[in-house]
Amino acid sequence: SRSRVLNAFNEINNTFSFLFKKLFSGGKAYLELVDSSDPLQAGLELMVSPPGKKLQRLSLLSGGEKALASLALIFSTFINKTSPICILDEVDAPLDEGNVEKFCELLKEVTNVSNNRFLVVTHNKITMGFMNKLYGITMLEPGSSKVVSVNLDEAESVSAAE
Amino acid sequence: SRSRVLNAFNEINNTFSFLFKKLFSGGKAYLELVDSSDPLQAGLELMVSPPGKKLQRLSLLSGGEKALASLALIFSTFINKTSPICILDEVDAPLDEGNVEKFCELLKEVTNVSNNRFLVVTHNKITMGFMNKLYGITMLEPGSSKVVSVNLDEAESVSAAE
Amino acid sequence: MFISKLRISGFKSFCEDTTITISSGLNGIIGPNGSGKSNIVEAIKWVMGENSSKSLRGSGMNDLIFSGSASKASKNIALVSITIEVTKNLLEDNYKKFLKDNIIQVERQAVRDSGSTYRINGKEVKAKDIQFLFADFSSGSRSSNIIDQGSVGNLVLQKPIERRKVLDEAA
Amino acid sequence: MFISKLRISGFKSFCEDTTITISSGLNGIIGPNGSGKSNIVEAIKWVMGENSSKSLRGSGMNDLIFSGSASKASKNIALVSITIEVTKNLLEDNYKKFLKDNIIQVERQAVRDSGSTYRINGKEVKAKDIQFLFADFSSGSRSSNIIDQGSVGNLVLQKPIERRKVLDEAA
Ligand SMILES: Nc1ncnc2c1ncn2[C@@H]1O[C@H](COP(=O)(O)OP(=O)(O)OP(=O)(O)O)[C@@H](O)[C@H]1O
Ligand SMILES: Nc1ncnc2c1ncn2[C@@H]1O[C@H](COP(=O)(O)OP(=O)(O)OP(=O)(O)O)[C@@H](O)[C@H]1O
Ligand SMILES: [Mg+2]
Ligand SMILES: [Mg+2]
Repeated sequence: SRSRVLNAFNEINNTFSFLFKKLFSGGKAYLELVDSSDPLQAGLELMVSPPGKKLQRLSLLSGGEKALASLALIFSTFINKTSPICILDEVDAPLDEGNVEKFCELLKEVTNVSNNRFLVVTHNKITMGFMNKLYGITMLEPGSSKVVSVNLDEAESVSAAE
Repeated sequence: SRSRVLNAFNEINNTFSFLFKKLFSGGKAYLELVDSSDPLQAGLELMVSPPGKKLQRLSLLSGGEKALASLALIFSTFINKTSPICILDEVDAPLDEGNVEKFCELLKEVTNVSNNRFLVVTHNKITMGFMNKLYGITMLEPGSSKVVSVNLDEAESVSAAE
Repeated sequence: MFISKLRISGFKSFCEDTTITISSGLNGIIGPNGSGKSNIVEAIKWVMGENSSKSLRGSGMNDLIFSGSASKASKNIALVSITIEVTKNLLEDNYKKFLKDNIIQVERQAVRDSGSTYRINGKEVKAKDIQFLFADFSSGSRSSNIIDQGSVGNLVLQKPIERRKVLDEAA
Repeated sequence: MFISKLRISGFKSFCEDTTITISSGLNGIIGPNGSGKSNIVEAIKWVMGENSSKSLRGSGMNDLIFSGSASKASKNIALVSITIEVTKNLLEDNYKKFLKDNIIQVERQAVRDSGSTYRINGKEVKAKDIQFLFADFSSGSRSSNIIDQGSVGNLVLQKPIERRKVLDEAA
């Protein structure tokens, strides 16, 4: 199944490069198999250069750039398979407003293309606005969680209660 | 010296319990010396129960609760000493709006009480509103950082440019 | 096949019997710090077979059962159940027997100081059966479809040899 | 004593010679992802003596020097300088000689493929002198006064024996 891994690699690599360009509005990124000529033993390396910047060590990327590059790879694994559920817990926390917007638009496209259901935990008002359904979790009685279904227009008051 | 560490412990413990109650609007928290009867060898343990909740393992706390409890301890070390600068890089990221507000009010008080200068990196509009001075970092030329001094009313447009 | 409903009772901060419908598309979970959002994520991981303390933030099964609050007594039982709608031909033969009207309900229950038990459509099964069922669905609690709070940057921070797991799961 | 001015030139993404005034109270640093905010934090750590790759996100001194962009050539020198206003009586005797009008300027410069050098008010000193100067100020790059991005929850996650460092520094 060396060929299976190579096929998966090529498919994910193409999707990853494409999604990266979308999220970063440019730049260049691709995957590489490293440390071994055997695809079953090799490590998976990321080569990333945001628009206008040089290809550098991954560690030098900013917090938001690391999150966005990670999301490009995460989405390229979601797109190529169907699963009972996909869960994202506060993945927008390190992103600035412009990047939250781009992340949300990509998330919407992925949902249309892959038919996957998403559970998205967020504190971000922009992200809330992209949801089809909203569930508010509260602790009116301290220590005891309750769920309230929220209308998208009510979302404003829910987060005001935050 | 054993007595110096015990004095520091008592001072920080009192400040920590007080600041915790302020940030959480209630609840209870204190420090404990553990694993050794010798204060020079003991570990420092946190005992934390948010309002209405039982004292539990720290690991069970939510992301925001961990950040807030950490900030109570961090501020109690800032308050008791003066330093050339105190730097907070995106510490408000895991907090909901209500807690960002509480964090900012405490930050303002700490600045008044301790005369410490703060450098606060943030993406949060509420936090920006509490700053005395604002510096916007931009990359108009890709890959090259530039600083622009921003008026607090201009802050709206700067974060819109994010 | 996809999850259409989630029921949580006595698991972590969910003292009350709680049901959440999961619709197609984007389902947002919002609320203040400490209200229980990540606990919902962990309930789903747990019912799909997760046991790791790191992944559930607890240090044993008892940590997962509602331990009481200022105003409520602790519980002795934690229950999580998910309802999965399945297209018959996508299921392995040995699981087809469980299928009722294209629905498979998976339930896990923990009793304080005792272990946990699994049920598929009410019939008790072993942990291994749950593992195979979800391996089938190419997901499961360890699959790369769940991104925990704070770990979004991990794929970039990992060593190449750890990151390749993403490749192995896709192949 | 407090830092009143920061100058960055050729350090990480700061290709341009940049000066930031630090006022009393709260100084906010804002801007889009990747614009250079955390690089400013690291410039301050570095000039105060930090060398750890983990703390500076690089893997060697060369990573700290502007390596070029799509439109600009790389630099060979990185320079960071901080201006500290000091009350004379708070300074140890051996540092009083540096004091000029209650100001101490600390500067660190790195040359590509070469080491880095330190200066106090223009006079070259050893790394040890910088360490003692800042130990004096009970801060310094490793002091608990700098909370890195992503690490605010660390105090809660640490083992008790690691956390006690907070106590030792305060005593
Ligand atoms: N067994 C238990 N019994 C009662 N409460 C529990 C139990 N386990 C965890 N909790 C509580 O659940 C809360 C954590 O909930 P959770 O992590 O889901 O919050 P959250 O909504 O994700 O918050 P954040 O926005 O800060 O991430 C903590 O206050 C914790 O004390
Ligand atoms: N030696 C260098 N030469 C040129 N650019 C560099 C160098 N080192 C780091 N950079 C760039 O600096 C950028 C990171 O900046 P920084 O971490 O300060 O961003 P930030 O403003 O904190 O962003 P975020 O809001 O995402 O945390 C990266 O894009 C990185 O490529
Ligand atoms: Mg959470
Ligand atoms: Mg940063």
